[in-house]
Amino acid sequence: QGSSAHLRQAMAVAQHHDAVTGTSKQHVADDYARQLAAGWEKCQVLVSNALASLRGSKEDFVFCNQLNISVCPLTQTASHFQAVLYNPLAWGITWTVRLPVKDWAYHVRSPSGQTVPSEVIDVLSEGSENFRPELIFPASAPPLGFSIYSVTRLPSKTPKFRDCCSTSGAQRF
Amino acid sequence: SQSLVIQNEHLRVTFDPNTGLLQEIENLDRGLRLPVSQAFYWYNASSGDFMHPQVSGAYIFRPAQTKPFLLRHWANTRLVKKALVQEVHQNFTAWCSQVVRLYPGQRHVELEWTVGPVPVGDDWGKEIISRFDTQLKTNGRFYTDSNGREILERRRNYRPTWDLNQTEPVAGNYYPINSRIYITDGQIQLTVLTDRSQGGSSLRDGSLELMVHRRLLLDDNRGVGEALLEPGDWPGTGLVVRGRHLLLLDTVEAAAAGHRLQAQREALAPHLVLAPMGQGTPYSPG
Repeated sequence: QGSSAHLRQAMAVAQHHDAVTGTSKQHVADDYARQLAAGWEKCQVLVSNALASLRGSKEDFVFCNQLNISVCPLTQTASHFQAVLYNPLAWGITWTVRLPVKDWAYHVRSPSGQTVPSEVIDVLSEGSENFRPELIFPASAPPLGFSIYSVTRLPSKTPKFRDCCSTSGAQRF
Repeated sequence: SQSLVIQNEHLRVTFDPNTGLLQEIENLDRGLRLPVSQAFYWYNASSGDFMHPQVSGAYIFRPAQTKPFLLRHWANTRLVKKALVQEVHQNFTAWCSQVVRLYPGQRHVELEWTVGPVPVGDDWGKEIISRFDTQLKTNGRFYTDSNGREILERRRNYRPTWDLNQTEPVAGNYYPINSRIYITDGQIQLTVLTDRSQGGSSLRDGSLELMVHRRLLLDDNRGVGEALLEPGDWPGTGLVVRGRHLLLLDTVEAAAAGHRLQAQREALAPHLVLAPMGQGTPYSPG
């Protein structure tokens, strides 16, 4: 059973000027963040239920809250997964989806089953030993609606080269 | 020393081949070119002085000097050119890097900055800014938003409702930015959209800056009773912050439509939910 009451409560508490401006003691700021995170956690259940009833099928929905640092255990381990893009705007959008993955070649299909162009790039800066592959593909979603893309890993080899042109301003400079 | 360029159908972004810093933005649709340099700087947080004991802290931004320190004159760069994305990775220091990115069809330049943990081993609090410098003749004026709705004109060292005796040449010209700041010479407009509220200003004609991170060592005596130190997770070496600035270059006439729609896309960005394939079970609300 999902509920948005927790997030509403946390947002209400966060109207305090200390929460808005960051002028609280550290442990208070941490508690604001804790309340918001707990509220968002409950909302994820709510969103999953909504998607299940809108789609007519219950899935084990996963919310990766650390995509901004290229962390998502599901996409970094699974060979097949779905990406549901929900658009809260009142007009259609196209968006470039970036997902951390574990290999270098994937097949992406649009909601209508068409093949979507996709690429995998290495997001780590030069000089780092290990790779951090990230899958990129263009996606679109209708106004106040969602689209479901299916992603399948293809057998591939680690690329023989890194992305071109590692130039070091410092060295040349 | 081949030039470092990324581009899509609408924009071309050029970097200085020697320093790896941003050098010029070109709006290909309008035939606009604007030399823009962008770099990270830091203000040394004031710990009070004989004139005024006021310290820079959670409530009060007060740099010790009006001139910020340039973080580094150059960046190590890595160029990624693919069909679906072109980006330049800039590495300034161990605790400051940025990716400048263009996707096909995009009418803005995305700067994804990562700052932190800010080192304070020298016992100096630091306030980190990203600053854009152009030749635009902005006549002391710049524009900031209020909660993403109303745009307010700001004038350096001036207040519309009282005769300002400016005692803080930097902090006295800083304003809250909820979603955007822009400068214009009446023809061309450079807009920066933020993905969160930040402090910002234009302290010289043609220049605009946004504060992306702060790490302070003293309390500013306004009631918090501790420094804005934000140790972050274990081992408490300091918070690492990642965010994005979107750069839009356009004519003054067309700029508003561009930044207003993009700001909506930014504030109400689509949400991604993932699911393993083939494990669904039919489900009807009934």
